[in-house]
Amino acid sequence: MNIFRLVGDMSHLLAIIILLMKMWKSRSVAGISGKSQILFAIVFTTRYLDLFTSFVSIYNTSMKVFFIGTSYVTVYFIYQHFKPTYDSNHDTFRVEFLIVPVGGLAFLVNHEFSLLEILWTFSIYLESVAILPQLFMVSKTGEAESITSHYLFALGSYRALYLLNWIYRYYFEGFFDLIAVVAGCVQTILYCDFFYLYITKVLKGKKISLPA
Amino acid sequence: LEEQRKKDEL
Repeated sequence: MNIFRLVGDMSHLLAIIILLMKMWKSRSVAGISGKSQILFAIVFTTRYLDLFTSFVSIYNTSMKVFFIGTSYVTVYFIYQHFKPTYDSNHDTFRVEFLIVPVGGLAFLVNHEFSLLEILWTFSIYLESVAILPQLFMVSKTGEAESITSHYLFALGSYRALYLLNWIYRYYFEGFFDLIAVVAGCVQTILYCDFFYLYITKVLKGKKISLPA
Repeated sequence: LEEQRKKDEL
């Protein structure tokens, strides 16, 4: 494992912990898109089915279990435990517009036409766009709490770091996965506008608020 | 092998 991959994973872990801490400490899920979190739960569930078929390492298994577990805890917090604080009026992105095309694409463009492989491909494609309901919510309400911004920054950085990891692996290991790389690029590009706002506003102590 | 290396990532 190279440094980019490790820091990327840690960034992903940090994002999830920030989100859980925000919800738990403030007893609120305000500003968080339940739809994006459902998509992430689907992403982890469909990607890590290989937990049942192959063992890579303790690190690999524990991270996978952590990601799946916390994604369900997050969805539970939003739709059950802290439901009264969930801002469903602003969480109106139509997820079927993501799931249906992504499902079709995974069916058509994959490495191997087998169930696990198609589900893996589906999860890679879906992850690349899963943040859209959350970004849509931020643009609709025109603001994001600082803690939500930190969460989004850590989550966005993770895939950007994976891009560096793939460049490294291409040069030093001859490893190249076109599906993951293209989806990773799409995913990172979707965050660019947010990254800009984060650097120009949040890091200077202001919260993100967009003109109405 | 290719398969294994891919699944090594998260």
